[in-house]
Amino acid sequence: KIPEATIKRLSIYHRVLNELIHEGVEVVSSHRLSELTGLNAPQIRKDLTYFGEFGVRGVGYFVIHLHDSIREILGINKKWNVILVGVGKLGQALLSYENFEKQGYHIIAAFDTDPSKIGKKFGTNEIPVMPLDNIKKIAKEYNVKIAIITTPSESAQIVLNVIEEAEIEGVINFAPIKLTPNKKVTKISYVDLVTELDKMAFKITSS
Amino acid sequence: KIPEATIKRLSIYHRVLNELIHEGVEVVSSHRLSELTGLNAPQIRKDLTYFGEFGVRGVGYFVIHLHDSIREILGINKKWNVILVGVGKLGQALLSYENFEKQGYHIIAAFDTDPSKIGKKFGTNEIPVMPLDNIKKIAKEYNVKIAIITTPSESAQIVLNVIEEAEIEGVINFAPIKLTPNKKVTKISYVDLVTELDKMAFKITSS
Ligand SMILES: NC(=O)c1ccc[n+]([C@@H]2O[C@H](COP(=O)([O-])OP(=O)(O)OC[C@H]3O[C@@H](n4cnc5c(N)ncnc54)[C@H](O)[C@@H]3O)[C@@H](O)[C@H]2O)c1
Ligand SMILES: NC(=O)c1ccc[n+]([C@@H]2O[C@H](COP(=O)([O-])OP(=O)(O)OC[C@H]3O[C@@H](n4cnc5c(N)ncnc54)[C@H](O)[C@@H]3O)[C@@H](O)[C@H]2O)c1
Repeated sequence: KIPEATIKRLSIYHRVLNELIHEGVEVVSSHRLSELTGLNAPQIRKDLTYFGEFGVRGVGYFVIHLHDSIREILGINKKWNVILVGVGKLGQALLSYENFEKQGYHIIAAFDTDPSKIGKKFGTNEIPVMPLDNIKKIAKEYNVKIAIITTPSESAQIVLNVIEEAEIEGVINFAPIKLTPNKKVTKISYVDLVTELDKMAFKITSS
Repeated sequence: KIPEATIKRLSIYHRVLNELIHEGVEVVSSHRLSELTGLNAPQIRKDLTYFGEFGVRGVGYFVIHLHDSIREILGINKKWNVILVGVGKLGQALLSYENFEKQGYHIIAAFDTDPSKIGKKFGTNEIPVMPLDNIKKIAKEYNVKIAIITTPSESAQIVLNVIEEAEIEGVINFAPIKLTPNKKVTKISYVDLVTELDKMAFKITSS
């Protein structure tokens, strides 16, 4: 059983490696990883060595290899069936986003209360939009563990209740409102793209 | 001049504090910050003490206060004029997102090549959509430092060229493609919402 702090650091390496992949970087040194994560290089090398990643002396680690290796260690390199609730502008953008599939995340169904959207299909995968009372059946049938909420703030709590009722444990909430879980097992993460603007603002102010 | 590693850690605290605000948490201990960041508690306390944040003995730090304090230290608690290029599903969702304004980010204009969108206004702030050849003039007039790219991948590099030509230094790229900057001063960040799914997948697999 990997200690929680190590898992946290591994997920930080993973996120940074993702960004390096986007930037087309092929090799990274522990020194550079240290600059990018705020963690010290000896700690990084210790973590990676523990998991059998030694890098190439004088060169560094191969980014894509290390990224895939960490996905495996963290147990996330598998297929995940996902549902999305709230098929508005943001929801539709996510339903058409090809990268989810590439990393093993399959949005298999979407849900909305708007009758003009129910029955329509979105994205290259022709994802069907259904009424919310189908969530439980779909979640069971497809072993859905993750749900994405992209409804207006005022609907988000009600939607969370339905998602938990369907025994889906992971919830990614895009609505800018605090949600109250009904079950201990429920994990809620909040996405706020303000964070991306803040990161850029830091880079500009500190350059 | 704050060392780069310290700035990195401050921005990590800032991001974590953002999440705590979303979760409605009011007080946080250095121990809890350590669990959430993967950094050790003495390092966290040392950083915060250096900047005059002592917390309350036996209680911890007040989340909103610490968050605002770090924004100030990092120099990002000011108004920023931002532009967005690519007014599709994702672009429109961002133009309607109220939280940007709240944190000081004002999307003052949007740009698109689609004639049916040019001249239309989006979001509660009625943001106008203009042709790309207006970017330079708008960027100068409004001292725009950050641009958001939400076009299809095939247009993203061309759009980056126009943005750099307009002397905008910060670029937040949502298109899943590597971009090549033309100027040394340009900062490009890549947003990939797959990262959010990965983080949730970790939490589920490691619980
Ligand atoms: N986290 C971020 O960075 C970020 C960025 C942009 C938007 N947002 C948020 O994402 C959410 C969606 O934004 P949008 O611009 O796509 O909104 P939208 O109004 O375009 O879409 C909302 C959709 O939700 C549906 N809906 C309403 N109530 C519902 C319910 N009870 N069950 C199921 N579906 C329901 C509507 O019919 C509509 O299709 C908003 O809460 C917005 O604030 C967050
Ligand atoms: N990073 C992520 O997590 C994430 C999530 C969803 C979508 N995306 C990406 O965001 C982008 C937009 O997605 P979408 O679903 O909104 O697409 P979309 O097709 O709905 O919108 C694209 C918009 O860009 C405009 N456009 C095309 N070429 C242009 C140019 N040269 N200059 C200005 N505007 C131009 C189009 O007219 C259209 O309005 C895509 O690249 C998509 O892959 C990323």
